[in-house]
Amino acid sequence: EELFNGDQVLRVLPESEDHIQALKELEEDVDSELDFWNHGFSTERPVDIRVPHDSLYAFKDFLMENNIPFTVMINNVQELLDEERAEMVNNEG
Amino acid sequence: LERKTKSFNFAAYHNLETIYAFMDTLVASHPSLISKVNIGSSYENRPMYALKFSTGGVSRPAIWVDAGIHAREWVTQASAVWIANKIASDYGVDPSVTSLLGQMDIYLMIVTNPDGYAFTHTSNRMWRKTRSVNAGSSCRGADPNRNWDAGFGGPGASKDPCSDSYHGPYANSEVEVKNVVDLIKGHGNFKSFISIHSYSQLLMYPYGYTCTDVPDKSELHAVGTAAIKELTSLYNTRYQVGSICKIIYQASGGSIDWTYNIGIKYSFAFELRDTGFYGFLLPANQILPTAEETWLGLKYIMGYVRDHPY
Repeated sequence: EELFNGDQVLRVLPESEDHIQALKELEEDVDSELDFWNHGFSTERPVDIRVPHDSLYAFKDFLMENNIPFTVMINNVQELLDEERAEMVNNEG
Repeated sequence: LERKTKSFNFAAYHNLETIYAFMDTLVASHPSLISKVNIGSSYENRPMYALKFSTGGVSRPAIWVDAGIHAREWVTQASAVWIANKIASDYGVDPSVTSLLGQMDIYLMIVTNPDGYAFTHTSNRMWRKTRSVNAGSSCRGADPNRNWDAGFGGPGASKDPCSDSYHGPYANSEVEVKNVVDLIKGHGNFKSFISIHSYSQLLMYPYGYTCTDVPDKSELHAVGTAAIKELTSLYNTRYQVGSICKIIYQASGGSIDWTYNIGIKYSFAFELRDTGFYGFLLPANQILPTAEETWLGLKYIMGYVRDHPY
């Protein structure tokens, strides 16, 4: 089973065509292991991206270097999944 | 043990087996209204079922509703379970539902991507695609909402099998898509096709593969706007209404573009709520409010379709 310990979901707020282009290139690079929760980008809508723990620092640096605003939407994906699983087990009982 | 739908916990996420068992219970509880239609099998040989709500007649005009084509969008399967029960329990009680089913059939597919859904429960909660093997690649699956024969392979879909938006080797290559296509074509009298996704609170109409307006844009926009007014009335959840291309992005190979192009005018796609903080991990306590508000929007569209035959 794949675990997501320390993965975060960042809410990225592109503000220009340059930002959008940078995100498009990242999305096409499947080796980056970024999980884009929204496909297609505009300056009107935020983009949520699940970032593996090992890539967090590099990706946040990339966003800051390119002046792309972001916030942390989910701090630890696995914590939410654990809560979800516990609730399901409880419901099964 | 006596199985009853009223003891089912609609406010929880369930695995595929439990949802399929619920469907059997629902059918058994309403045998003159609901039947289970096996539309084929998935890539991994799981049966694919649509619930058919019908009060009789032959080849009646029909409305299609599907949920869960993207496996990880769990609130959609959960909402569809609640909606199935709602349709059954409101028939004969709610005049709008009763009148609708007096004239039309409803097909509701709760788990449109059963392999993917099972995989989200056992191996990877974040899985979106089908589970088909891609020749020459170690990555599996195609995005079943990039695999329909509508601008297939165009912008807004990936040719990389490892991408979450991989369009597949050819249109309808995914058996889950082909099974639905065959049912829709074979039936021949669907008047509306509604696909339920999550998240981000949108109600969309065609097109996605091009930013050109559909000929019925004005009517679809008006219907969508009115449906969202109903939806919003319950919990004030804010939705946007528009064409896929204009309000999100250009995306080729989507289901509602194909259905619109074969003549199903009232083709819509919902993106249900996520409350802004959870994405695909919407807490289970949000299932009921999501389903309740979605039902109001759905019911408006269904009523409009009933009242505007074409």
